[in-house]
Amino acid sequence: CSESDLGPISLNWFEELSAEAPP
Amino acid sequence: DVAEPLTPVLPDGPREESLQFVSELKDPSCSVDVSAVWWAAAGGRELRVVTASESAVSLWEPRAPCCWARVHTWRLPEIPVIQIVPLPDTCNLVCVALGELEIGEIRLLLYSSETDSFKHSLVKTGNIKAVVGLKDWRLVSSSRTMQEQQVEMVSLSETGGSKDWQTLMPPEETVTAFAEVEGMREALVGTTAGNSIVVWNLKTGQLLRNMHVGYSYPAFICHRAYSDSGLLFVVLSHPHAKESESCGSPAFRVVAFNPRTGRSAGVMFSCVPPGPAGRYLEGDVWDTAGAAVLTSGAVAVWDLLRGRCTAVLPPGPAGHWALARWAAGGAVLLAGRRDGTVQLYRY
Repeated sequence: CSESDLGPISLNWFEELSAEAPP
Repeated sequence: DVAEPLTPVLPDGPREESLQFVSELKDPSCSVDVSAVWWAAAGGRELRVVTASESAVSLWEPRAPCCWARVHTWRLPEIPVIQIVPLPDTCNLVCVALGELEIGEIRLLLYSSETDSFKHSLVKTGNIKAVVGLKDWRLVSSSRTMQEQQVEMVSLSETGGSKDWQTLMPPEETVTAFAEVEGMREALVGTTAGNSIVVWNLKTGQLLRNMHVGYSYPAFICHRAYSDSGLLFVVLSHPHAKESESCGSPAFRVVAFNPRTGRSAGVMFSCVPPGPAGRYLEGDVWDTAGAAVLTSGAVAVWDLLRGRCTAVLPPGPAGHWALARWAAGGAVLLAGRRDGTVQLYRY
């Protein structure tokens, strides 16, 4: 699978989603 | 106790890995589950086998050469045992789920050095839909009342008690299975009855993502998850999947998710070997090795990253296989029959 299939990839997805998600 | 020759039925040429018979034990009761645990022994710890029948759980210790002796049986006559819940990285501890139709309680079975006795303790009760043991003596479960779903993590103590509880935000759909994200202590994934993969932060309890994966492969459950290069890879199985013309009868699937966008792509697909093997019934995953019991009564093993069946244990004259579990870091396969026979194979 390529990045174009899956959209922009972030190595820090866990920290970023934790910062964005409701507490 | 002579090594039993195997005649693997492989779809595509000679096997690269194989199963080598090591030893056998026989529990006189009908088996509902089998597992392996680390147990303290002179000078360290050793791998022991745990067998569960509906009313008892037995601990077996190795006795040279190739023999097993039952060292203790916990009697649990009140509620039937449904499954053994593996707890990675623990020692001297067995976790079991008990109930009728669905899990009604979770108990810890252990040896207490203080009182020099075996005992068991209650961890949780409820209408429990899914449970998983995580590293660092943690247990996550989902339970459902008429009104709401509750997802909780409990930290277990070495004496069989519960030290700390953390509530996790529940998704709307019922959680069907959990898998810890390897290498990320605070990340947990789950599969839901609504064909979604959900991701939690175990430290904060936040529900980070709910990623729907469509209805092409309904009722999947997750076995294993790991994060690599910004993608979340999840190993799924399809316990009720039917054969399709395009891809045969599915067993396991590795899917890559981008947690940022929620998009997914199939990485590898492992099918049941063609022929009379039957459909996937239930299985276990360790690292890149998947093992499953098929409706024909055989056990099949796959290299999940190559989508390749590497070995098949055919049902013998003594009966069909009913259980397949990995032990000792994937190096040992436990294959069990309903009559209580358990055979260990080196993989």
